Amino acid sequence: KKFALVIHGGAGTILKSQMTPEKEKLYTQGLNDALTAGNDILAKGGTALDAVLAAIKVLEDNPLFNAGKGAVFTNEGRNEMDAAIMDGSNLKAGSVAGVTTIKNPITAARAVMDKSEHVMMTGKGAEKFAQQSGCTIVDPSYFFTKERWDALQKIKAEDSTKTLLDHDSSKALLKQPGNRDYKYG
Amino acid sequence: TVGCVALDMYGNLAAGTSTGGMTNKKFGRVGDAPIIGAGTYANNATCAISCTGWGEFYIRLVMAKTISDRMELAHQSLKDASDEMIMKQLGALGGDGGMIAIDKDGNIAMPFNTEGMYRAYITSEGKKEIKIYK
Repeated sequence: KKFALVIHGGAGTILKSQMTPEKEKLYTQGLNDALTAGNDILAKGGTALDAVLAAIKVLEDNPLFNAGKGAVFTNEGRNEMDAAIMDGSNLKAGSVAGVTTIKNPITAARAVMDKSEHVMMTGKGAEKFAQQSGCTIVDPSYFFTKERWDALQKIKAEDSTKTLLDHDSSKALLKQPGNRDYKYG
Repeated sequence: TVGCVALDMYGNLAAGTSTGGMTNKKFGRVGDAPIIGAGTYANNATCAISCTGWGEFYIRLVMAKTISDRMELAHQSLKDASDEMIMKQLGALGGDGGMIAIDKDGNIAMPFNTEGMYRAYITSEGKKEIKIYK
C-alpha cells in the first residue's frame, strides 16, 4: 500500500540574492499544488501514471516554470515545447517535441502512448494527432509571459548566436559557430 | 523543465517530463526531455526518472536508462547509481543539471550539480518536503 510522488521544477542558477521572499513563496506554492494534485490520485488508489500526468499539468499551467504556459522563447519568438511520459509496468512510452499549440504537452505525450503505436511525434503532425485525440488546443499566444519574452530580447541584443539554457545561464552562453561548444546549442 | 515520478500502491512506477527547452534555441533543437531513456524513463523492475538540465549531455549519457541499467545489471542502489551519473559523469563531461528518481521500494533520490533545483516529494507515510537550494 506504500506510495510516493516526487516532482521537480527545473535545476540551475537559483541565486538567493535574486530570490525575494514573495517569489520563493510562489515557487513553493506551485510545487505544493503539484504535489497535492498527484498525491490525491495516489491516495485514492489511482495509478502512478495518472498521478504523474496530474502533477505535471499543474506545473505546466503555472507560468513560473519553463513548461506549458511560461515556456521560454525560441530565436523566432515562438514557444516550442516537448514532453514525455512512460509507464513502468509495461514499458510503454509516448512523447512529443516541438509543439506550439497544445495547452498541456504532457497530455499529448500520453495520447501518443495510449492511442498510437508510436513513441514520438513532432511538430505539426504531433499537434494534429493531439487535437484528434482530444487534447486541448490553444492559440500560441496562450504561452506568452513577459519575463520570458524579455529574456529573449536581452540575449538577442547581446549576441543572437547565443543560446541561453534556463538551468545555468553562466555556463550556457554558447559560443560562435565554429567553436567547439557551439554544437551543444 | 518540470517533471514527476511516482510509485502507486500497486507497485507501478511512472515518469513524465515537460519543457519549453532553451531560450533563443534554433533549428528545431530538441533536448533530452522527450527522449525516452535520456530525460525520461520508468521500469517497474528498477526505477522511474525525470531529468532537468543541459539536454545534450543527458542524451549522450543516455542518463535515465543508464541509471536503471546500473541498478538492474550492477545491482547499485538508486542513490549510488544516480549520484554516479549526475555528480560524477555529467560534471566530468561539462554538463549540469539534476534529476528526480524513485525506485520500486519507494526510495527517493534528487541529485543535482547546480546551485539549486526546485524539488519536492510526498509519501504515503505523510512525509513531505519542498526544497529549492542545496
